[in-house]
Amino acid sequence: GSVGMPAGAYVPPKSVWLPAMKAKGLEISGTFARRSGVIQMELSLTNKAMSVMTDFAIQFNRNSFGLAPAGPLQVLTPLSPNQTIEVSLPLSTSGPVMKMEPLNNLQVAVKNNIDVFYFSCQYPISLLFVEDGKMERQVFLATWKDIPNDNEAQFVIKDCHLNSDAASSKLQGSNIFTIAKRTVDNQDMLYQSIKLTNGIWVLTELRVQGGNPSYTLSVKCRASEVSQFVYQCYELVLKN
Amino acid sequence: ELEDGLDEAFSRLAKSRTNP
Repeated sequence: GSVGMPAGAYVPPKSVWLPAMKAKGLEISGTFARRSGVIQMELSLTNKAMSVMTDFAIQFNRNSFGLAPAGPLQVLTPLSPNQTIEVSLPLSTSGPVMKMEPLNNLQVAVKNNIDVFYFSCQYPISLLFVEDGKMERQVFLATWKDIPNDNEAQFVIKDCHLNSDAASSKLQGSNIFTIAKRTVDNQDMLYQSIKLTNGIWVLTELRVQGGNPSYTLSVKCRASEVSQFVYQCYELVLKN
Repeated sequence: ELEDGLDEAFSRLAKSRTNP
């Protein structure tokens, strides 16, 4: 972002999801973004075949968080050989739910006038971190105590050179909210909350020690299978 | 008073986590 603007959520660079050789010349690369609460799949469609492509449509298989296209894939003009177009597809989270392995896996079908093609991709679950995920302090303390220790997962985030305030503000851009900060023995402890689109709350403690580039992240969540994906988001957000 | 209590509770939590 420009000077004085919040950095916003991290958007990974596009990667190739469907190589042309597996889709009769159609190449699809893409990424996911959350902007002001709107989830989008951002796609580049390239025609590497010898003939024009038309009649595009997209469908998702059921998935862990109910991600579904909120409208049709808008490819309004035929795609000529060697042409690339950029398409943004808004997504909802009210589609059918089925737990996927890995949890953030999405199976996609794309059709055009030539055939139907299938691919899988993975989204950062920060896509699902909602804007009102700042938990009341009192509720945080009670919930932290209430979630059993067995549901706590710990991770080390290496090579991070931000101080705790910079980390906190960067994380907030991705809807990871700092509820409290305490300094004990030269360590800053950030207590943070996250709420997913399906109502699951995640509580974390981020430990930042002056002069030590390794952070310790503790994640407490009743649905403990989301913890490692939350950790992946911290890595992505803090290092980009 | 509630706010003071919460401030104190977070301090206790942080201390308990660094010196369990």
